Amino acid sequence: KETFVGNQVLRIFVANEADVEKVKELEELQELQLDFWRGPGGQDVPTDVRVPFASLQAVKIFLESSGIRYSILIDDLQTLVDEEQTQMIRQHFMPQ
Amino acid sequence: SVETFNYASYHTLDEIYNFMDLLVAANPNLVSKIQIGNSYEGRPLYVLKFSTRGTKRPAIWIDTGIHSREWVTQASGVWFAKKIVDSYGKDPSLTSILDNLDIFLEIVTNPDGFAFTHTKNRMWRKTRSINSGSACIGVDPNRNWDAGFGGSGASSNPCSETYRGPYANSEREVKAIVDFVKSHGNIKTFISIHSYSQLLLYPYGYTKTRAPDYQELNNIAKAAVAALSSLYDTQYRYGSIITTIYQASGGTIDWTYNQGIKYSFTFELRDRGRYGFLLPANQIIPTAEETWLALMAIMEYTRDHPY
Repeated sequence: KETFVGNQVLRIFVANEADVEKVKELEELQELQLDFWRGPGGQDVPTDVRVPFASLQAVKIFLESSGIRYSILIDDLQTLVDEEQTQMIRQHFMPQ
Repeated sequence: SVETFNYASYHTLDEIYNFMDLLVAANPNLVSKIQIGNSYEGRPLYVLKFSTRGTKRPAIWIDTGIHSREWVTQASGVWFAKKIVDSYGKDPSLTSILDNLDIFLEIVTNPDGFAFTHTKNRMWRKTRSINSGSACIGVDPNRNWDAGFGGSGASSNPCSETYRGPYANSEREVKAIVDFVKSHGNIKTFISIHSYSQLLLYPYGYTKTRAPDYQELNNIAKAAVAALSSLYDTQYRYGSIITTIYQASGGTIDWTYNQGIKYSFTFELRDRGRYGFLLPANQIIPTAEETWLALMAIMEYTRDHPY
């Protein structure tokens, strides 16, 4: 079973077309094993990307050095997956 | 039973398939289950048909879960199915829709991927087909349709999450719908449901060219979003795929629109900016409830504006 320990989901805000192109460059870097949940699109819709722990530093440095703003949407993905799993199990054993 | 089924929880594929059987058994004069094909791994592809007459009539198609990790969509599909049977004969508007049109609902459009999200990889998006010459599995079924196939906004790399596949309709899950839509020949509205960007979109995604029915589709989307937002004030944006979110070629509703299904829409259901695909289960019912209002707006328009 694949785990997502230490994976973060970053929300990237692009300010212009040059930023969009930069994020598209990031998408092309297969070795980072990024999973784009949304985008990269235009300036109106932020891009969300799941970043494996091993690629976190590289991605953040890339964004910061390019002057692209981002925030952490999900701090530890596995924690949320575990919560979801716990909730499903609990629901199955509770009377409706 | 369909009455004790927990609609506020996420369920496995087996549980959803069992739910379908329960729904059909409890409402044999309204609901039937049709198998439109098999998935790559051999799972049946089921569609629920809601119909009040035996003859083939104009129809509305709704599908959920083509991207397997978007669990709130399959969960909403289950809720919609129950809502339809509960509303028929009680809600005058839904009753009149079903008196004039059939509704087809495919709750788990990508069952292989959905099963995989429950067992191996919660974040799986694609189908599970093997790609010749690559170690990477699966095709993005929302890039595999014959509409601008192979263009910008889809990847030719099998390891990409937006891999388009080797050719249009290469995925059985896509081909099954294509065959069904073509053989039916009288589908008037096609709504494909995704999550989580809070959008209601219409064609096109592969080209900046405006759809010929752009203005009408925009008006319908505006009304549908207003209905949706009236319940919990969830803020939706609407517009064509390419202008509202990003360029995407080989998408579902671009194909259906080019096929002559004028009322072609795709939803991105709620998230509210915190959870992505891991929307907590306590938000399933609010999500389904508000989406239902938008679906009703589109279905009512279909009923009132035949073509």
